[in-house]
Amino acid sequence: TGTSAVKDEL
Amino acid sequence: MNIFRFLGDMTHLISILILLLKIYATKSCSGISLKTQELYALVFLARYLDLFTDFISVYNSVMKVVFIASSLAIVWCMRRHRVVRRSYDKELDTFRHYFLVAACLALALLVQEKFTFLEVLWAFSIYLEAVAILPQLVLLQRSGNVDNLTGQYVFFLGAYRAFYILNWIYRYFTETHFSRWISCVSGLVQTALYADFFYYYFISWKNNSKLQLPA
Repeated sequence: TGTSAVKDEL
Repeated sequence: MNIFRFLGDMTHLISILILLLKIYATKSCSGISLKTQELYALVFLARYLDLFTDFISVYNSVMKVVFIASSLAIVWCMRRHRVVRRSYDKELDTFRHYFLVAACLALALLVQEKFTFLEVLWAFSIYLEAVAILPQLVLLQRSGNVDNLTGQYVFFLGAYRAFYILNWIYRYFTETHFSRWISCVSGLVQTALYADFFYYYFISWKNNSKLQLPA
């Protein structure tokens, strides 16, 4: 997916 | 999503609810640093720009909206609300937070994952969040006695990033391609800044005394 893992956090 | 991150987000939410409760119930923002609140509003606005472009989950989107809306509401309240703004400690809240913004922006331009608009702003928001509490801690030391709700607000705010550190450790061991040293280093700095506050908070809790920060 476009969002790397790091951006799934608040 | 893991339990540490969930606890971290809930602790963060609780800290915001406590602050809203304090302002709403007492119609006063004494002891609260407007500059810290402005920095947090900037942190959320810079970090959650992907709110409309990347959908991750309902939880993620709802929490982003809550954080942005609450931080802006608190800043508005402290600046515009005719009753609340009178209790703002303007002469004590003198930390030059524009330097923090400039320094974090400069650092984000130098150190980020990819030199793109969103990544630079994301790194900026991570660095700024680490130091955003400084005006508030300075204000607490200057105003001497800390009322309970303000003390609890700062305590939960510090605890949330500590849970995130546990979350990063957990993800490091459970996920293969997990590298997020920008958040980790900033998160450690952020939590370390609360260290002395936590110490005095614990002492006041143990002695069941008023929270006193040394001037």
